[in-house]
Amino acid sequence: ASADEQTYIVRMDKTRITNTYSSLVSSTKPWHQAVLDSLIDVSSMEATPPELLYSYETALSGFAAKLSSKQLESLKNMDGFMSAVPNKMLSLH
Amino acid sequence: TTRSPLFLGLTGMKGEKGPWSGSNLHSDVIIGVVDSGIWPEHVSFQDHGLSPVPERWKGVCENGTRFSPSNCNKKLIGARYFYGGYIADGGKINDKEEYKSARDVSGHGTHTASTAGGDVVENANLFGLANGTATGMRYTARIAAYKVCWPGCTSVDILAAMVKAIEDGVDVLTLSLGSESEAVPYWQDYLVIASYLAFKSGIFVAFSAGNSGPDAYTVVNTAPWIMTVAASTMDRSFVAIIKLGNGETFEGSSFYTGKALKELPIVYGKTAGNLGAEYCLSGSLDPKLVKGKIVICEQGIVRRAEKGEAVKSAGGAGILILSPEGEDLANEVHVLPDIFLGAIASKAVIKYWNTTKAPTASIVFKGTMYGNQAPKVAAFSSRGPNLVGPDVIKPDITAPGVDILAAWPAETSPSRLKSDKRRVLFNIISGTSMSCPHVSGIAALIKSKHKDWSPAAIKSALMTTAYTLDNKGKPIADLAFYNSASPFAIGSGHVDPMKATDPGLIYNITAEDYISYLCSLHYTDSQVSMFEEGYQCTPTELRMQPGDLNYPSFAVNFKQKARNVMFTYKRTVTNVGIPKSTYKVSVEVPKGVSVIVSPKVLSFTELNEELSYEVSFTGLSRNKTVAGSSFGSLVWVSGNYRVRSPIAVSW
Repeated sequence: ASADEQTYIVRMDKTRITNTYSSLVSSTKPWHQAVLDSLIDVSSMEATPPELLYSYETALSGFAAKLSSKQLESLKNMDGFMSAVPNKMLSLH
Repeated sequence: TTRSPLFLGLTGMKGEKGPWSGSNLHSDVIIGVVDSGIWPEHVSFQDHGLSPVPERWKGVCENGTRFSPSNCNKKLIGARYFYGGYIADGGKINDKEEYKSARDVSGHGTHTASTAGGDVVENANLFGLANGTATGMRYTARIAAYKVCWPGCTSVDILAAMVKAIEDGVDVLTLSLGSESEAVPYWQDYLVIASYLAFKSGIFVAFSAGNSGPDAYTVVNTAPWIMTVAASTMDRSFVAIIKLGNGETFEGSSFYTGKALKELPIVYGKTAGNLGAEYCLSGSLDPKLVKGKIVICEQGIVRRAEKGEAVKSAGGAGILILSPEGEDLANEVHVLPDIFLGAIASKAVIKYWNTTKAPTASIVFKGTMYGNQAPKVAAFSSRGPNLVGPDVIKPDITAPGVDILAAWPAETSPSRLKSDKRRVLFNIISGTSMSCPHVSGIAALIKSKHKDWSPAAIKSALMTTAYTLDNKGKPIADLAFYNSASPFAIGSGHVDPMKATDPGLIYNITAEDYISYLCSLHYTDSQVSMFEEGYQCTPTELRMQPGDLNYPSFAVNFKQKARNVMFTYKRTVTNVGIPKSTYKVSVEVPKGVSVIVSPKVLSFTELNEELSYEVSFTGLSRNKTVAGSSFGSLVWVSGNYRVRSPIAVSW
């Protein structure tokens, strides 16, 4: 399962997400977490649920999360998905 | 840093004349340093004489291991740390060796932060070397540290830090980090996207160009809204002289300050140990062969300080490190007597060793020397052309990045070796990491003088006033190729803070202009939406050419085009100098093209007036000799103002 997981920076159209999936979003649950929770059905057969690392609200709409390939595929099918770019290792110069 | 303020013309003392003087200098410019953290107790981060923290500041000093809000003051006003991406991808934070807080153990972040905005500290030195008054480039600036680098740094953590820095309200962002090579388009690079978002918020963003030189196409962090900084030398060196048994002598560098090494046998490769002995890898050296001798080590595989540690533990008396290419003498602190030689001397040493039965050498250490021909671009500094956006010359500028003395954590050895128990207040290190905060600090200085200037205006001022002749009046040399440095090594040239505060004209660029530029690259709407959500490129933008971006330099690409094709680019300059002034154009024409500028004279009648010109580059059909690239410049001249743009033509 670990080998199948990767960390991504995910961009989503917040307006479309909150409109299309209004039932997922509540005052107690931020939309980022709601989106990830909606992937749990897909991930129920897998070792770990999607892990939210950072959520972005102001400068850009999205989040960073650790996802399995199946979870990523489900995410890509959501209305409002824009992109998912894998985390990469950089170094000091 | 010591010396670089003087070398840059900033002068070394508070209150002296120069760019640091003037009643209009604000002390509330905030520099965000995205790096390995900070050592908050360091004297460079004292806040004597600073006014209260600006009310607009939204940042905080986060609690963590050995770090609390009480570690911050009116100088260090923010400290955050980000490790989610590093841990998620398998990274480990060893609590015994690393602080889970903004506290720096690497030294890198402390060094860069103090270079950009550290306070004035007299008698700063390393073992007595490089002694002087150390200051950051804008010593009254506030510093906010964003720790993203643990044993590694990840894009997820860097993005989180940059977004938070934007929200906190920094004015300048300095990032001395990046990938090894850059081959992804801008819309897939979140450092680039976050930099754009920062630019849009009025933040000047500088990145290091990378240390993968001198090969072409190695420059990274190349988006046009980023100031990409190369590294070059100052007129200061740390000299050691080696005398071979045959009487030949060569000059190298060393930070060793002890007694000279008398004539001793030298060993190398098989005469020093087993496989890996030529690189002096740990465990490869045979103490029986090495004890009491000088060991020759080739550069590469591990850090040079680690080679020194291996030689010392095997009983060696000294280490001689060879450079495979270039004449860079950027050294590291060692735990034993050392000398680092450039490629020419290295070849001579190997020739001597190969042809001598019992080779010997002695080494003397001369310490700090001043007055060298400088600047020279470092061989390690990454080079253009720009792989991702070939229509923009990268790097943009060069600044001091070789043998830079700046602040160092109290619990980190100067060699960064665990076995080294020495502790220092300042350390000398090299890299484009060191040049980048010089430019960031100078950008803060310009921001403090010109509060209303956009990040693009500050960038333009820095670039168009950069110089290309060294302190001996010769073209800035390239330590890798033994000739003069091209714009693909130094961009517009070496930063000149004094001139950058009063550039005469500026090439301004708005966030909208950058979006049009992305459209001109034929990015799809969804790709451009990574920068501006929901954006749709207009037909006009799609017809634009990338070279029309109002950039303060010109990259002209004839690749895959007919040689006699003509490129015409439009530029608009804004008068920020003398209200009524007339600028005449002067062109140094690159080989293989003709250049026509229209009009040739720009007459301004008031401040902030904008005037436009067009420049056409036509390939000469008879040109069959120019291969690769040719270079020139376009300069607008009025009185003492020289507003210079480099031209790079690629074939």
